Amino acid sequence: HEDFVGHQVLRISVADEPQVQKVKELEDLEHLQLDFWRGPAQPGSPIDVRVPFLSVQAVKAFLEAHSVGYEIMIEDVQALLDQEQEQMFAFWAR
Amino acid sequence: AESTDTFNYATYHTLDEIYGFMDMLVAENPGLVSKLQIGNTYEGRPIYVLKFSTGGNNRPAIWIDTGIHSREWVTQASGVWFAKKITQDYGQDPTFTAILDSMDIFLEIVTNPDGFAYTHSKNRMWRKTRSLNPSSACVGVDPNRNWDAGFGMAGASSNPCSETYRGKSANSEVEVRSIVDFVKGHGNIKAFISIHSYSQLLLYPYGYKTEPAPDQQELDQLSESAVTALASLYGTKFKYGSIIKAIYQASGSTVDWTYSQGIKYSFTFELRDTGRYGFLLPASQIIPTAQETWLALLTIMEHTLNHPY
Repeated sequence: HEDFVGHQVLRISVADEPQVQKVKELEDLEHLQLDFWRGPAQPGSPIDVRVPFLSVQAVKAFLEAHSVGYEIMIEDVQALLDQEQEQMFAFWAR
Repeated sequence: AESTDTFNYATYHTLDEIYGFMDMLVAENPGLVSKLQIGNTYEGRPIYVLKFSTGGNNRPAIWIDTGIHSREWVTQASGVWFAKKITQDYGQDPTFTAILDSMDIFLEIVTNPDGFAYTHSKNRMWRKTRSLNPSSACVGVDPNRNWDAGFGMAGASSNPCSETYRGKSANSEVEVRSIVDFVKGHGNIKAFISIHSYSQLLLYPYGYKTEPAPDQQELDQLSESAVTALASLYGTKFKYGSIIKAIYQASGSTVDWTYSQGIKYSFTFELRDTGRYGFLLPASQIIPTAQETWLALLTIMEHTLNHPY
């Protein structure tokens, strides 16, 4: 099973088109291994991106450097996955 | 589960459990439900579609699919719930009975079986198919960018490592080709609804171009009615509009192709996450999500019945 410990999902708020373009620049940086759950669309539409543990600091620094607002939507993806698995196993056990 | 009455709709299930559910539903409703195999996946798994019919020959039909993006688990789970709901409501709910007395419903619950199996076995975040790309170490194609509608235009990626990789050619994915062949072979599908998650949107063509669809006004009005019906249950707010206007440019998408085939009522749903779970929506939200979505589906199906074309 792929492991998602330390992966975070950031919810990015883009105020205008230049900020949308800034986030699209991130999308092109393959080495960050970003997984856009909700891609860059229009100003005002939230952008959700799963960020691997090793890329979290770099991505946050990039966003802050360009005054792009974000919040942490999911603190640790693996923790949610574990909960999901537990729920399924509990069902099977029953 | 011994029957579809004891089947647990409030938990996520594996591919085998969903296929087992289908067989139980068919066995319990031989006069109403049948299971069609429309092809095999890249890795050789059968691709099943449930057919709900009360008779007739090649009646006008409604197509609903879930799970084309494999990680969007609430959609396959909702598809299972829809299947049971159809068998429960036929003969009970007058509106729905009228629909099924005149039209057939085709429901493909697991539209990307290889990807879905992979989300259970290896990578819960997997979205694409599992086909191998000769020119790359990256696997899979985005099955919602692989259709022959604006294929190759902006709004999809030519990079096999991208989550929106369109594939080497339109219909290159057998999971897509199987539906294309089925739709063309049937020839009388009047509504096509492809269900994704998440972001609470009801979308209609086009995704690959800004030009409004010829039926844009009717689709917009129908969308408004459908999202109003959806919100009436739990207050879940959906936005609606053309794909390119409501979110972004997306080429090679399912409903742009079905619309190009003359299927006027072509819609994509993006189901809830009302909170902060994204694709990891807790199982406790499966049934509420399916219930509210069903009200929107009923609105679209009833409109299709009452506006033959």
